[in-house]
Amino acid sequence: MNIFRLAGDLTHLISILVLLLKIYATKSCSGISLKTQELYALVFLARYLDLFTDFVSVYNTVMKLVFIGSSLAIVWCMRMHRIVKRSYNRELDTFRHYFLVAGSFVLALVVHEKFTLQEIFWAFSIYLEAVAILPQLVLLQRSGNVDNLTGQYVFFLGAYRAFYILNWIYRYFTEQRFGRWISWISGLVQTALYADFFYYYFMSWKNNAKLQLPA
Amino acid sequence: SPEGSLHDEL
Repeated sequence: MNIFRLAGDLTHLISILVLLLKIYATKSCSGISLKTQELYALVFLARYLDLFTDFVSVYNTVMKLVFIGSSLAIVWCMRMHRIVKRSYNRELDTFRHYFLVAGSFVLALVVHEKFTLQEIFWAFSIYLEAVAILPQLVLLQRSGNVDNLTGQYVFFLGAYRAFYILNWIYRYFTEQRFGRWISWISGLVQTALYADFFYYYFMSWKNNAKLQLPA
Repeated sequence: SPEGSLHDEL
C-alpha cells in the first residue's frame, strides 16, 4: 500500500459518500445516471469475484464489501425507492450502455493477463470502469445545470483514478515486477474521459459560477 | 497464490 493508492481509495469512498448524501439528503436522484450506477455495480461484482477466495487484507476485503454494497444500494434506491425513483431523469438517461458492457467483455476475451474466468472478468471490469462514466457525463450535458453534490460526486470519482495512476507509477519504480499495462492504459483512458468535465468544473469553481457543461 | 496472479488493488 502507498500514499497514492490510499488517497485514491479514500477519494473513491468520498465520491460514494457524496452520492449517498445527495440521494439521502435530497431524497432525489435528479442528475444521476442510473446506467452509470448499474455499470459500476457490474464493475465491482466482476472485479471482486476473488472476494472469498483470495484474502489480501482486512482493509481490502472491507472496502470491496463497501463498494459492492453501496453500488447495489444506489441502484436499488434509484429503481425501487418510492420517493427517490420519481426524480430519476429517465428521458435524459438514454445512453445505450449495453454496448459498453458487450464491448468491454469482447475486449476482455481478447486482451487479458491469463485465460481464466477470474482474469477475464477482472479485465472486463477494468475496461468497463474506464467507460462507465459516459452515461453520467452525457446526462450532465443534457440536464444543463448540475447541482453541487452531483458535480462533486463526478469530480471525486474522476480524481480517484488519477491517484491510481500515480500509484502505478510509484509501484513501477519501487517493485521490479510491476507491469500491469491493462490497468495503466484503461486508467489513462478513464481519467482522460473526465478531462473536459475537470476543465468546466475548475472554471466554474474559479469564476464561482454554477457548473454548466456545454450541450 | 503467487503475487503475480493476485490482484491486490481495489
